[in-house]
This record gives sequence, structure tokens and C-alpha cells, in this order.
Amino acid sequence: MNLFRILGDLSHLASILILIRTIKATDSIDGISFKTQALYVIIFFTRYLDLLTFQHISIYNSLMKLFFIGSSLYIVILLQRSKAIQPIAYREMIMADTFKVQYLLGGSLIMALLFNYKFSFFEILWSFSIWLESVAILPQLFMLSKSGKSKSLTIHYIFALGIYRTLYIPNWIWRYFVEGKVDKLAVISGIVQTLIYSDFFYIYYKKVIKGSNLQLP
Amino acid sequence: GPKKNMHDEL
Repeated sequence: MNLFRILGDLSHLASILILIRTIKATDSIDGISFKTQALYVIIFFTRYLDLLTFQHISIYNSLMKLFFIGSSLYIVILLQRSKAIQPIAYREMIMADTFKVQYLLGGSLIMALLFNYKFSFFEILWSFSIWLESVAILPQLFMLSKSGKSKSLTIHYIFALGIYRTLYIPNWIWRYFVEGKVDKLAVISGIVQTLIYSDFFYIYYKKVIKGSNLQLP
Repeated sequence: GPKKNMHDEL
């Protein structure tokens, strides 16, 4: 474990807590992509199936896995629950959430079948989750770019997620030089994912910071 | 012994 990895995991944790806290505190689901959140449930369930094999790596590792599975499921339940409580907001969310996720799911499955460490059930699902994670934020970014509005909730959430992805890169560089370990699939898909986020940061910078949309309190 | 889990990242 190195500092980049720990800080990366913590910002991942923070992104989820920001999302849950804001939904609970403001009673608002405005600007959140249900599809992105549903993809994260699939990602964590398929990646952390190794919890069932009891080949646990560390208590930290297992607890974090359980947290990611539980919290992703909890967010989807919170969003689903708003269907009854705020039917108009729920309908607006679903209507704005137009990204075709079947391409992401299909593409990730093809990538997992082509690129994996072993042609086994667990390894293919692991690889599938890695590829799917690299593109899972796209419905959220698509929704954000279409609405043109920068909801502070979604911005903070995407920022924290972007920091998590970015920190994993120096973590891999560290591990390569210090431990001589390199996880090729994680690195390649991680770079793809970081590029998607950097595109968001670039658009955000151009639109929000340089544009007139920025509203300071 | 059992194969060690190689995926130690989250």
C-alpha cells in the first residue's frame, strides 16, 4: 500500500459519501444519472465476487469491497425510492438519462472475452467490471453536457471520482518501480477512464470557469 | 495450497 493508493481509495469513498449525503440532505436527485449508478452496482457485484471464495487479501480490502457493494446498492434504492416520493423529479431524471448503456455493457463483455488473465468465470467477470468501470461515468457526463447546467452535487461527485482515477496512475507507477508489479488490464482501462475524466475536466474548465456560468456565493 | 487472489486493488 502506498500513499497514492490510499488517497485514491479515500477519494473514491468520499465521492460516494458526497452523493449519498447530498441526496439525503437536499432530498434532490436532480442531475444524477440513474444509469451510471446502476452500472456501478453491476461493476462492484461482478468484480468483488472473489469475496465468495474467501481468498481474502486483507481486512481493509474486504471491508472496502463490502462498502462499495453496499453503498452502490443503497444509492440505487434511494433513487428508486424517489419514484414514489418525488414522481416528477424521478420522471425528469429518467427522461434526461438517454445514454444507450447496452453498448457499454456489450462492449465491455466483448473486451472481457478478448482480454483477460484467464478464460474462467471469475476472471472474465473481473475483466468485464474493469472495462465497464472505465466507461460507466459516460451516461452521467452525457446528461451533464446535455443539460448545460452545472449542478454542484454532480460536479463535486465527478471531481472526487476523477481524483480517485487520477491517483491510481501514480500508484501503478509506484508499484511498478517498488514492487515490480504491473496489472496490464487495470492500467490500460484505467488510462481510458482517466482520459474520459480529463475530457470532462477540460469541458468543465472551458464552460464553467472561463464562461459566465460560474456563480460565486 | 489455494491460489492467491491476484487482484489486490479495489
